[in-house]
Amino acid sequence: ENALVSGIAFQKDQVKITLHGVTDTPGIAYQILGPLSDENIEVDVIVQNVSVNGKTDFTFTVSEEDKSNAEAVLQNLKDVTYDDLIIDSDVAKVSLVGVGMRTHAGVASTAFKSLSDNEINIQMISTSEIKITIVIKEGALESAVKALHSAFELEK
Amino acid sequence: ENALVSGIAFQKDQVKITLHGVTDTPGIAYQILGPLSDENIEVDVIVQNVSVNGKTDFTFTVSEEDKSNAEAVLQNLKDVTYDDLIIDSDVAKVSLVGVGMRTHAGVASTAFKSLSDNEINIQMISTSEIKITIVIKEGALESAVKALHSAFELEK
Ligand SMILES: C[C@@H](O)[C@H](N)C(=O)O
Ligand SMILES: C[C@@H](O)[C@H](N)C(=O)O
Repeated sequence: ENALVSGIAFQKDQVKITLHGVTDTPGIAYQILGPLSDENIEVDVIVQNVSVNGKTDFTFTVSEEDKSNAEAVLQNLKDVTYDDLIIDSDVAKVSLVGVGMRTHAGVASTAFKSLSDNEINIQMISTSEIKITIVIKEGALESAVKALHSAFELEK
Repeated sequence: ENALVSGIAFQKDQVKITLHGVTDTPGIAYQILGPLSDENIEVDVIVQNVSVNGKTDFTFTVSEEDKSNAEAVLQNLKDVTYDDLIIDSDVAKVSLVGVGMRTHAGVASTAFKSLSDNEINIQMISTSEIKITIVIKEGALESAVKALHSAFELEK
C-alpha cells in the first residue's frame, strides 16, 4: 500500500461553503460558479452528489480571504434558488497524493480506517485516480495528519 | 483558459452506486469501503458531501463488471444503516485534466457553461487542483465531450 501514497498535503485556511437544496437542472452549477469566477474568487474543492427528489447540495471551499466576497456573490445569485447557505470556517483540507489510487480501493479504506480509529469524522470526500481529498474539522487536523502518516508509513 | 486544460478523458462502463442516508459519524466511510476493498472491487470516483440533520449520501463508481459483486457486499454491510441503495448504470464519467485548475475557477465555470448551453445535466462533481470529474447520463456523453472540446479549443 505504501508505494502508492507518496505524500500528505493539508491546508488550514479553508472555508467550506454549502448551497443546500439547489435544483438539479442543467445550468445551475454554471450559475453558481460563473459569478464567483467573475469576481476572481479562487474555488478549490468542489463536491456535488446525486440529487434526491430533484434537489442536491453544492459545496466548495475558498480561502478565508475570499470568504466575505464569496458570501456576497452567493447572496446575489440571479437564477439559483437554495434552501440554505451554510458557511463553515472551522475546517481543514487533507489530501493523500499518490498514483494508481483507483486500482486500490485499499488505499481509501486504509485512510478511512486510520481516521475512524482516531474518532475523526470525515465531512466531505472527493477522489480522483491520483488523489483522495477529505474535509474535516480544523481541530482534528493534527491528529488526522499523524494518523495518516503512520497508516502509510510516511516520514513526518 | 486553454493552456490550463490539457485533455478530456471519459469512461462509459461506469456504474454509480449511492448509499442514501448514512449516518455521519466517524468510521462509516471505512465500514463501507473496507468490505469493498476486501473483495478487490475497484472503486473509482468517491463523493460525499456534508451532512444535513446528521445524515449524508455516500456515492462512488465501479465498473459494470464489479456491479453485482459490489451490490452483494453493500446489502450485507454490518455496522452501516442507510435509507436506500441506488444503483444506476446509465452513467458516464468525464474528466478535464490540466494544471493549476484551483487558481482558475474560470476553468470550472467554462466547463459547466458549455454543458449548460447543451442542456446536459451534471449528476456529480468531484474536483482536485488538476482535475475536474463529472458524472452525467451515458446518452449525453458524446455531446458533452464535443462541447468541452470546443469550449477549451482542444483537438478532438
Ligand atoms: C446541480 C447542478 O450540478 C446541475 N445538475 C447542473 O447541471 O448544473
Ligand atoms: C459519512 C462518513 O464519511 C463519516 N462521516 C465518516 O467519517 O466515516
